[in-house]
Amino acid sequence: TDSQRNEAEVRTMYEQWLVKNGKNYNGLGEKERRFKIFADNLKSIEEHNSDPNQSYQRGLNQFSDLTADEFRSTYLRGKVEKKSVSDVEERYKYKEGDV
Amino acid sequence: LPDEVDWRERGAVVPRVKAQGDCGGCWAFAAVGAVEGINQITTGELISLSEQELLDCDRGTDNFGCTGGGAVWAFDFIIKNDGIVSDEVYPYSGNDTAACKAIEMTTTRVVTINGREVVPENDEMSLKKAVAHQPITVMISAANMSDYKSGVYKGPCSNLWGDHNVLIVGYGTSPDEGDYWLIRNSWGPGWGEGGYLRLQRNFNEPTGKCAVALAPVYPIKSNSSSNLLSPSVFKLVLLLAFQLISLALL
Repeated sequence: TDSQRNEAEVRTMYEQWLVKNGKNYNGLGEKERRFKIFADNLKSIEEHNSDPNQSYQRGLNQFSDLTADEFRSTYLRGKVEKKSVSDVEERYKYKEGDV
Repeated sequence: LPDEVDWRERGAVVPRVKAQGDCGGCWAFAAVGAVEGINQITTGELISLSEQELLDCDRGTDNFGCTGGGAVWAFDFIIKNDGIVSDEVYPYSGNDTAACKAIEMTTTRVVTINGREVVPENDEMSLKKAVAHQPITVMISAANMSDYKSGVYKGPCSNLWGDHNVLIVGYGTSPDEGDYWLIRNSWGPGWGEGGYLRLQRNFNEPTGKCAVALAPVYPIKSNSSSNLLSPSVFKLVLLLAFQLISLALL
């Protein structure tokens, strides 16, 4: 659609994003591969933000050249096991009328 | 309970938003933030503490450095370890390749806790009561939040049990988007609202939005003699001692 950016525009945004986030890639073709991931993420962000009914905005940041799997495998390492929540305490148990 | 709480305004949150970098150490940042908070609330001292000490030293049973872990077990380590040092003494390196540094705990200022407890699960009102008393660590499922920028997150959640350890530092209500939890993340100030996320609160599922009410955990610090050793009192005692010595020498 005309609201979608053309590739040249996206490339310019990509180059600016690389500088802002201090990114540089080693492998041959890596920069182009990352550009495609970046362009897909940007498209998804702009589609989301074009919906006025959304309760939150999305935007470019340090993760914008990562696939969902890459992001998940590096940054989502919290773990909880049932045994760790065995000692539930009443200290903060809410009762009607609590002040 | 207060309609709004923001522990940043009460000085119980280190102003600098920290960044875990390419290390899966969210659990250490959540645990450290909760201990920084309860320590300030109890002693009046806001001391930025060391996530790296947890990554290097609390390793091998439940927590595994950059590979992952949970704040709940980090609290157990801090109790066993007789405290945690500041990140000035033990700075963040963003990896877990180094061995645990032997810190001379007697000469270094450490912050101690006396225990940890779990908020009644799947109960956002109890979680609200807990947050009204201190910052609380929680697990959220955050895979769809990588490019969150602003607003109250009501978007999709990646799983039912949570995969990212973060710290609730307050709650409130947005006129447009309704009730929210104020969450301190560890992805740096460039992510979200200056490093913070507002997550939908009073969700129609007992687990809360994105599992936020599934396993909230907090450290306990009694108002005991350990406060006499808080840095400011420590300095005061030192000054007084020097005064007395100099008077005696005159």
